[in-house]
Formats: sequence, C-alpha cells, structure tokens
Amino acid sequence: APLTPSSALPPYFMKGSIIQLADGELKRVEDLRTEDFLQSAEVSTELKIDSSTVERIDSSRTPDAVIIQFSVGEHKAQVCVEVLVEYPFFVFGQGWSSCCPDRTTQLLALSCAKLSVGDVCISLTLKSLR
Amino acid sequence: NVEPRSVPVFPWHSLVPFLAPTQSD
Repeated sequence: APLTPSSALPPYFMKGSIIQLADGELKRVEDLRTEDFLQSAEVSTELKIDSSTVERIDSSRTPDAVIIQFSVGEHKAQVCVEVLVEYPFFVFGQGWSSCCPDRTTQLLALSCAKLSVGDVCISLTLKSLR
Repeated sequence: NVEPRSVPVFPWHSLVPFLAPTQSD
C-alpha cells in the first residue's frame, strides 16, 4: 500500500536550508548536485544510493497528492509512494524535480523541474550487512 | 540583548527518500 503523505513538507526543502554532507561540508539545499549525494553515500557505512526510475504517476484520492510508482535498483523492485504534488525528488543529472514545480517554487522557493515518467531519481537503500 | 538564533543543519540523507526494495538479493 502506498505511504500516506504528510500534510506538510519537511523544513529542509525550503530554499536556503543548510545541508551537511557526509564529509562535513555545508551546502544550501538549492546548490546540491548529483555528485554531493554520490560522494556522501560512498562515505556512509549503512546507506547506498539506488536509482529509482519513475514508472507511473497517478492521481490520488487524497487532495493535492499523487501516487508515484518507482522501479528501484538493479532488481527493479516496484515501490509506490504517495506524496504531495509539490514534494521534490532529486533527479540524476537534473536536480530537484516535482510533479508540480510551480507549487514547489511557490511554497518552498525551491526551483524545480517537472518530474516525468522515465526520470531517474536518487533514492537510498541499506547496504547489505556482511 | 538578543540571543543569536542557531541555524538548523540537516543531514544530506534526510533529503533522499528511503525506497527499500521489496525483494532481497
């Protein structure tokens, strides 16, 4: 079953929010690049970056929400999430993207591209324990 | 006297959705 979206976006997506990378460097959320996530995950002992390809975007019965189906990782595991239309995802090589970029910019001041089927988002999984 | 406000700092991984695959290796 899809996850239930929260009624408000987390504060760290607001433009100007300070983000700490794994090596301690501080960056504003709007300045993050694909390399920042990849390098931070390399340092992490628990987390690894996976590619999550957007397979479907469907409307939700929840107002202002969508259900996004991702194909995650090399095994192409199908994962559905229900999020608000303005929720930003980080697309490889493109940056922040949401289903409704105008609304994201309006609410968070964060510049976004339009999230579309076929986009490859950055997501996290646990590294396998050895 | 105005106390300086501390600026919140968020860890990088909080920005990334945690999409655990439903199948294991």
